[in-house]
Amino acid sequence: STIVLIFEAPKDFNFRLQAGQKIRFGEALGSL
Amino acid sequence: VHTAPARTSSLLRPLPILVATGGGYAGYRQYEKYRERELEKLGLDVPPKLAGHWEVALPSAGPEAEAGTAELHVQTCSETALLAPDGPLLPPAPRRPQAPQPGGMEACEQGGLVQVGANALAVAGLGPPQPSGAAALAAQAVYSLYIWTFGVNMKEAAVEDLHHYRNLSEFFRRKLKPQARPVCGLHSVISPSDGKILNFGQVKNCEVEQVKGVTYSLESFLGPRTPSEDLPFPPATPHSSFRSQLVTREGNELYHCVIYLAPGDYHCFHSPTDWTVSHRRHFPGSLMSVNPGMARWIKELFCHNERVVLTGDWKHGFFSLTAVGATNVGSIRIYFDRDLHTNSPRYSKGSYNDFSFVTHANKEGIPMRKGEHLGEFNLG
Repeated sequence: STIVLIFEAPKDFNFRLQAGQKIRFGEALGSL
Repeated sequence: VHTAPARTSSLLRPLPILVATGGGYAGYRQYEKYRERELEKLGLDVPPKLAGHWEVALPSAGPEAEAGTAELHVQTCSETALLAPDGPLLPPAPRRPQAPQPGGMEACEQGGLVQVGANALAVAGLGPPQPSGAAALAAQAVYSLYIWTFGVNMKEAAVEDLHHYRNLSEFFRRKLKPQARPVCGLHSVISPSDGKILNFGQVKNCEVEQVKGVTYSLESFLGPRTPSEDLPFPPATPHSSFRSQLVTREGNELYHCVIYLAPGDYHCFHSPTDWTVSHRRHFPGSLMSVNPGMARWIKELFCHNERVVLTGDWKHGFFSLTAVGATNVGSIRIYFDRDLHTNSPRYSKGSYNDFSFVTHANKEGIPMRKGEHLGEFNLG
């Protein structure tokens, strides 16, 4: 299964991610 | 071949053809790989090889979808038919050795399907209620095989005792100990689930990348915006693109993130931020595998599969979370949406059904806190 988030945010929104990394519920995806 | 008797030679005749075609195909694949390596050495971008229409149609019409739905019925059947008030789904043996109840009628005596793992064992309604040892062993074997195959960490599960899970479906939607996943308080958006990050970033020209280089259209994925009276933001001007119907504030951009849940992952999902859910759109659809390999091969994969799109608002404007089903995981539950019924065997392609959580009594919709339980993927 897959979960897709699509959202609007100001230009300086930053993801704290690497493509292909494992992630767990509750860990940071990103913020301003 | 020449000396073999007639019957054998008729069997052997196709052999050379098979060897020639198989060898030819293998050679062609090797040449393809060699060519891609050479192009990469020259610094040229190798476009991903996408599946053709007939290759897409094949898996979505394959037996998997039927098996997934059929399995759901077995799951449902085992949960209703055998759930006598105190009736276990599995024979009592896998739970704890129990002394046979004097005259006690076990659920198994009523017959029906005992769901053991992914296979249903038919338990005839005759004879003594004591289950066969095979059923007990099968249950343990299925759970242990599943845990070992997918590297499930049972120490994180809210209930570690396997005897608690009456069938694989319950095991699949196990909950975690609260302390197993602390929610990050620092960042405004957290991961709604366990999984692997397939792709993320800004959405450009309304095309979202499912994986690097393979995209799908945002409008086919979310569907057309519902009539303006249902939406909390101003109606779009006729000429504006789909994107401007989503981005409601000057200077904002559209972002996306795709998280792939592998079979052994924790399959509940939570609210990724503080937001209000105002609308749900359910797209019945195929149940093709969504593993990274398929996401690289089938364009618009997520637009073929069954999915549930939740839309609403967060502090910066538009926000949406979409749960996309997959092979054997076609049932999607949203805890506050009792009207949602997924994984039905009959649906018309491209159809969807809408539901608004904004009512006269509740102008806002459903408020969700960051980390709050939101829904789950179910086996079947």
